[in-house]
Amino acid sequence: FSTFPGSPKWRKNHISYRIVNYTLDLPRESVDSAIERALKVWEEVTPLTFSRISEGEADIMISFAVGEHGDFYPFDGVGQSLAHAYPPGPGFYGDAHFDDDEKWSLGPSGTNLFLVAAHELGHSLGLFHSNNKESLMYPVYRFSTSQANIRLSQDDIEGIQSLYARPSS
Amino acid sequence: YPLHGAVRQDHSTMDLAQQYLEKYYNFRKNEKQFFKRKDSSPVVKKIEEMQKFLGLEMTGKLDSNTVEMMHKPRCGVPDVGG
Repeated sequence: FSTFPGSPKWRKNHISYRIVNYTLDLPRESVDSAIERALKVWEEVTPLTFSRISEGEADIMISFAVGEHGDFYPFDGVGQSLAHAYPPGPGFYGDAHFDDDEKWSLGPSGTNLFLVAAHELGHSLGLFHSNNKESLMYPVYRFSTSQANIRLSQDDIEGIQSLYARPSS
Repeated sequence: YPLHGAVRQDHSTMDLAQQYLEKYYNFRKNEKQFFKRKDSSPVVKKIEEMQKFLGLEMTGKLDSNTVEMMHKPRCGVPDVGG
């Protein structure tokens, strides 16, 4: 695993998130559920808890966009870059952006939103990429039906717990 | 005659590789002139760095496995650097 340079992390255990807009590829409640489940993947192995707000500035702002979308990293159409996210911090830090030129899905066809969201939210919490092919934080997208329910690798767990320690319970 | 496993280094492959290394491996744009000679050492080193991170054989060349990997969908966050 690796963390961003300087190992930025949230200086609190309760983190807010907001889904700013939605892709038309999926029903809204499916997007809500995919994001909630993706956050739970990290919640289960850290002391962190997450709560959703529906307006105002959250720690993690989640949005869908195409092409140029207001940061210095325009999306590139279908394929290659699927999404990106920023390390913990104020303002746009911590935010996660999803390329809406992709065909988002929750099954094996298209691009699995739950899997990509769990990866991107790993960045929002402070993890950088891992060169371990078994890790969720490996940069190249690979969906296998066994990943319908994501299992973090030991590498992912050691990485996130190097920032936030183990769950308190 | 391309060596076994090498990919014909047409422009699109070179451009893909240059963009990929700039975007994800901190290959600085001012090294652009190097990319015209794919066997220049900064380029070879950068290709090897990418191959090592992604778990590919470190050939330093744009072989078929490496080109195939660069075409795969991925996260837009870089693999190295700030």
